[in-house]
Amino acid sequence: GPAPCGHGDLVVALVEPDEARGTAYRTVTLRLTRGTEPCTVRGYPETIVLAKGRPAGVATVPDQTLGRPEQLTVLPDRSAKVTLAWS
Amino acid sequence: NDAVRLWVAPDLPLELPGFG
Repeated sequence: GPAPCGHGDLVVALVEPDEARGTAYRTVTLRLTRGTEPCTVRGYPETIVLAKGRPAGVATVPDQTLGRPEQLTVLPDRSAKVTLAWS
Repeated sequence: NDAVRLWVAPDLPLELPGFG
């Protein structure tokens, strides 16, 4: 099957903001870099909040209420999405 | 000028500017 995604395989294609009941959301669409073979991602990404380019010391936690991460194969016509929320 | 950095894989960091 496809190999795990690595350096340069994925790019941010779209960031969609949303807000509900005091919580802000950003849904990030990740697509294959043009010409890249399909590859897989698994689980939650590591997430760090930066302030002026440096870690801001903000704790981040996975939230299973937004869906459980499965292994996904990213294809040229099939992107992967990550939703970030903060309140 | 806050941002969020996601590691989708150990060698695949993606930076999202314009947070906060």
